[in-house]
Amino acid sequence: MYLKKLEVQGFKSFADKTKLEFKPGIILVVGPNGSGKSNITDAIRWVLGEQSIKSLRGDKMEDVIFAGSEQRRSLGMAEVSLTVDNSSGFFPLEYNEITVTRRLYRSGESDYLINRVPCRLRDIHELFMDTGIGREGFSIIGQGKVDEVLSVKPEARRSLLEEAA
Amino acid sequence: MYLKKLEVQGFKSFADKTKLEFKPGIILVVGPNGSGKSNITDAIRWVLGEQSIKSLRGDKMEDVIFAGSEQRRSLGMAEVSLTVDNSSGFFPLEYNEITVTRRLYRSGESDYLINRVPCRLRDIHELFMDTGIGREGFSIIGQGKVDEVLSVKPEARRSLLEEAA
Amino acid sequence: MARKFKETYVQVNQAFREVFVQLFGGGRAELVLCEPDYLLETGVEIIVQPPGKKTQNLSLLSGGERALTAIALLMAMLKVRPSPFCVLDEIESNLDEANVQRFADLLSDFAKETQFIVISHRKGTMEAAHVLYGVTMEETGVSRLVSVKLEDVEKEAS
Amino acid sequence: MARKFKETYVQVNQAFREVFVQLFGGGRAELVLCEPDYLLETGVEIIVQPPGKKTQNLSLLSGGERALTAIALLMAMLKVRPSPFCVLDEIESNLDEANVQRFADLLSDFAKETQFIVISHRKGTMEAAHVLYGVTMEETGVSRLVSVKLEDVEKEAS
Ligand SMILES: Nc1ncnc2c1ncn2[C@@H]1O[C@H](COP(=O)(O)OP(=O)(O)OP(=O)(O)O)[C@@H](O)[C@H]1O
Ligand SMILES: Nc1ncnc2c1ncn2[C@@H]1O[C@H](COP(=O)(O)OP(=O)(O)OP(=O)(O)O)[C@@H](O)[C@H]1O
Ligand SMILES: [Mg+2]
Ligand SMILES: [Mg+2]
Repeated sequence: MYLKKLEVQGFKSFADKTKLEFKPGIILVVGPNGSGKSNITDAIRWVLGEQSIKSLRGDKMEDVIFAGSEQRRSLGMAEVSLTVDNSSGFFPLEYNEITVTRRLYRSGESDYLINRVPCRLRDIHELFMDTGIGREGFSIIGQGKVDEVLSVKPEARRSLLEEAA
Repeated sequence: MYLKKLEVQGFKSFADKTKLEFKPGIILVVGPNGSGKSNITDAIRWVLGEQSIKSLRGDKMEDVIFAGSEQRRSLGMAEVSLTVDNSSGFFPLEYNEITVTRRLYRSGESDYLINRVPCRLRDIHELFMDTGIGREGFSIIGQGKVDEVLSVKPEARRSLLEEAA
Repeated sequence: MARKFKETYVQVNQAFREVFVQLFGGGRAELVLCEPDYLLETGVEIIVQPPGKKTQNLSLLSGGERALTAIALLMAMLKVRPSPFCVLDEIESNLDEANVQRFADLLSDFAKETQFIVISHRKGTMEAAHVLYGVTMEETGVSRLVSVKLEDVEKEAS
Repeated sequence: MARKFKETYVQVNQAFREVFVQLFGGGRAELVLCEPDYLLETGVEIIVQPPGKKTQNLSLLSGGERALTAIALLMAMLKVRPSPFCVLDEIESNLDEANVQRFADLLSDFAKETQFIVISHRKGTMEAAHVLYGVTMEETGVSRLVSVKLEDVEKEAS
């Protein structure tokens, strides 16, 4: 199982539809300060079902929708789609490819889809639960966060081990 | 007023007597990870009278004394001396040069000296108080600490302004 | 339940010992159960001894030594419980050039099992990459993706 | 007492506005009193608008934008209340090459009034230095100081 594609539109600084295609191996993202690299990390977290806006560096969920710039007005919706390869049967679904989509409107309404079929947020959570992927555990290390595993209390470190168990 | 010299012996990883000479302007310290650069920052903080072992990355005050290595045994004392230029009369003392010395023994005993004359810790504190130097305020920014001024509460930021007042 | 935790602890500890030595080029590190008799509640401590130095409080370690230790632990957990992919956002910013190189070599090793999406501008890490994306903001406030040629990368690398 | 605080606030705010524009090459920033009618107790908020972007929560800023903003505030306080010396331990680790250069230029400016002791391995900062010390641990666990020649620096710079 590996990530094949990330499509972002209206999510944080990615006002226009943007597509990243991934292969197995090491994919590097470079760019100047403030260009949007960590926003890509946030987009992956978000589409996997992250519910804590603090982990997305925001104040309220609406903060992930493109807020406009000096030259552009804000948008009414953020959408992120993540396509994963499932040819190894990693996920208990019939498809060779699984696309998970999340949308948020300024009204506060949300859409969730798996392979274009509407579903609930918890379906996305359940799809990735027990895989050690994403929001829980240690597969997404945010900027400035690597030292955390050393500075947490011994009890918190224990829960990290429990997740690996 | 500027720093002229820092002499370190037995302080953290500086087992042997080491002398840094400074001029006005920008003095750069380089070196690999773990070589001792931040220990120099700690030495300056300590000789200016820092009492919080946490700000020196330790657990107990004894932690600043050279603890030994695979090849060397630990030492019984840490000593740091800081010499400042006073030809501008920045400090209310008669000398053109002022040397502040701090020693700590494993027994827990401490010595404090100003120009080789024994004094108390509070004499060192009072010498630098109101100068905006050192332990208080913003003249020593430790590793990983620059973001703090942004992440503190508005009230804490207020006290920073008060110190500048 | 307690037995599963003990098993995981033993495996992660073994991996941690090995990865630590790989990254530090020596020394030793250990995960220690604070209360080995209370497997269901015990916390976990980390003991670290960089090569040639004495075992010390984690807090006394340098910025780079701490980052390298944290990376060793994360990689150890990845080894024991492989995740199909892993996103790393500038985790080596505190490492010097020599340590970045060891980190990049380790990453190349692990990349056979795990897909890594890495945000970095360190030369060593960039050289280990198979695919490169550049993010720009030519129009201020709006991010755009560009494909990156190798010469641009070398200019960007620090 | 309240008047002195108000005075300092006005001066630091003015300096902060200017230094921010110097470091960001544009945009604007402001220090705002949460409760202007309670000068003896009011907290202080920071409002930031990077060039071409909208004003946003500090938390949404990037790692580098936050570091640059923090540096602008610290330098502003140094401008209003000069300290004879200032120790900076790797404060630019999150800045890209272009921002490190602007930071180094600002440092050279301020260095006319203030002596800076800087720990860094960024090329831009190194080029602004007048004196260079190298710290090594040839004997493991024991720090030693060496004088550094310019070629060694260029090898070290990242
Ligand atoms: N909802 C939004 N609308 C528009 N812009 C946003 C939104 N949320 C965040 N941003 C902007 O995105 C930028 C942050 O991007 P990001 O954190 O991805 O930068 P980065 O490339 O990781 O930079 P660095 O190298 O400094 O870490 C900030 O300037 C922020 O103001
Ligand atoms: N009392 C002590 N006795 C011996 N060694 C010590 C003592 N206290 C700290 N050290 C050692 O000093 C080293 C840390 O040095 P320091 O923090 O100055 O490194 P640094 O050069 O700043 O590295 P980095 O670039 O990673 O920040 C650590 O390896 C630590 O174990
Ligand atoms: Mg970032
Ligand atoms: Mg350091």
